[in-house]
Amino acid sequence: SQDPVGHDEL
Amino acid sequence: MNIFRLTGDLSHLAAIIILLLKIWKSRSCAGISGKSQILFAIVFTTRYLDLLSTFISLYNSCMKVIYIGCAYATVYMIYMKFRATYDGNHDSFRVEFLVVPVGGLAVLINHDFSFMEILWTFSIYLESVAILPQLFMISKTGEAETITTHYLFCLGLYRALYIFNWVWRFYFEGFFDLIAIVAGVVQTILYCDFFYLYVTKVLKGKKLSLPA
Repeated sequence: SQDPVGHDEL
Repeated sequence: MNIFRLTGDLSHLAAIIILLLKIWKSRSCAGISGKSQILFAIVFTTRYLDLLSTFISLYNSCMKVIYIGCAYATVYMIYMKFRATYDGNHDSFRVEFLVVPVGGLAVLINHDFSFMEILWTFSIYLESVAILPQLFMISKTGEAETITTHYLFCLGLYRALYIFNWVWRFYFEGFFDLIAIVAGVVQTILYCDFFYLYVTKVLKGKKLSLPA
């Protein structure tokens, strides 16, 4: 649950 | 990954490298806002902390490391190596007027009230206004070197391409991130006035100078 939102962009 | 996102990232990379090369080749950071560059270093640091926690792709990790490295190299050149050429008197934008409200907004409006997520949100909001000290400096001195305008154009182009990327992702992936989109649109709007001057002056071979 480190990255619940999931930002895959730079 | 789509073509808009890739070209956006490459345009961003081009901007960063143009700025570094300008300072390195001319041995001078005249006309460059050190404050904007510090803000960008903060933006990359707070956004890319996930380098330590989440692996997305080799491309993603490499670009993050390059962006962070270049941001700190730029700050180092302005405030250490070529400090004598830094035009601090004209770089008088009050950054606390950006950082404090942006920090408050990140705590209030975010996707998830967690440390990493608030830092990510802070970086998104801060990036949207981080160029203001640079634009303020240009409006104060009334002119910019052509190479500086190429830097700004690539930086603005990157934001504009990211908007096309979000339109693409919304239609083909059903993805949208309202925080990133609103901040990205605000950021792109800040460049509109500059885009106009770039097209009407710089692309016609004239130096960018503002009427007194």
